[in-house]
Amino acid sequence: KEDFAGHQVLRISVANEAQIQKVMELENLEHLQLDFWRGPARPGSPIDVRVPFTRIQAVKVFLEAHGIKYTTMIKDVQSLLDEEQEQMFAFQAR
Amino acid sequence: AASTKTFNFATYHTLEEIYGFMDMLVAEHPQLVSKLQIGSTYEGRPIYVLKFSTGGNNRPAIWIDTGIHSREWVTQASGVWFAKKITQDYGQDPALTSILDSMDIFLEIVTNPDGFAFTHSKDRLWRKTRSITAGSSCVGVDPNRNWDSGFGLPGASNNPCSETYHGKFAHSEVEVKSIVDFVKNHGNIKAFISIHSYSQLLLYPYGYKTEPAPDHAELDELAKSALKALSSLYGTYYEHGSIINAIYRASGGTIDWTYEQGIKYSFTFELRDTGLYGFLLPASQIIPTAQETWLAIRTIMEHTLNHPY
Repeated sequence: KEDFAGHQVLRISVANEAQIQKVMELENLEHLQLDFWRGPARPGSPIDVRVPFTRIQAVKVFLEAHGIKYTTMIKDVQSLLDEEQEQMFAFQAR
Repeated sequence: AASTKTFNFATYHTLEEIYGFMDMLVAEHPQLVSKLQIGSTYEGRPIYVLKFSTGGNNRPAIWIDTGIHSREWVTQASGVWFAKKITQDYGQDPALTSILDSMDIFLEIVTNPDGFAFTHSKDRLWRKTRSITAGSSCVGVDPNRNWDSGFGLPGASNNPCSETYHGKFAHSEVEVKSIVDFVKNHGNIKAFISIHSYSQLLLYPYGYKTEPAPDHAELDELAKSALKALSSLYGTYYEHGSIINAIYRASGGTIDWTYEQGIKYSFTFELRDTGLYGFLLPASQIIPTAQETWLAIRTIMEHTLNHPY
């Protein structure tokens, strides 16, 4: 089963079209294996992207270098998935 | 669960558990509910639709589907809750009773069974179908980019590794083709509601072009009243609009195709949340999400009943 330990979901706030283009550049870099939960739309509309643990530093450096604001929406994807699984198994056990 | 009375709607379920629920519901309400198989998936799983009908022949109908993007678990879970709600409210709720006395409701709870099974077995965040693309090591097509409506135009990807890969040709995905054939054969569907998550939006055509839909004004008004009903329960805030205006350009989308088939009341929901959990919405929010969404769906169904075309 896919393990998402350390994966984070970043919420990116783009201020203008130029910043959207920058984020689209990221989207096209397949080796980063980014998973856009909410894709780039327009300035003011949030972009949510799941970033594998090994790519987080590079992505954050890229965003900061281009003055693109972001927050961390989910600090560790796997921990939420573990909770979800526990809850499902608890029900099945009952 | 021994019956749908003891079924736990407040937790996520596997494909087998949901299919088992469907069989129980049919067995408990044989006069109202039947199960149709509209096809089989790429990996050979049956594709089921629940039909809620009080009689008649080929009555005007309302279509609701959940789970076309398999990782959007709150949508299949809401679909299960809707199915039970319909059986509970028929004969109790005057609005639903009048709808079902004149129309049929078709509910496809697991619209992407292969993808859904994969989210339970291998990759919880899988979105697409599981079809193999010749010449690529990447798997799956985005079933919400595979419809013959603006197919292949900007707003989808031609890269098989992309999450929004549109597929080799329109309706290449059997999960999509099965619905296409069903809608065309039925020929009397008057409303089509396709449910996704997340980001709390109620959307109507178009996604592949900026030109407003001919019924834009009516759809916008109906969206407003549906969302008024939705937010009356817990105050959940939604935005609404055409796909291309409210989010972004998306081609080959479900409701653009259904609208171009003449199904005027074509809507897409994007359920909770707005971005604390995204696709990983805690199971504790399943029932409140389903309850509020149901109020909006019922508003759309009532409008469809009262505005025959």
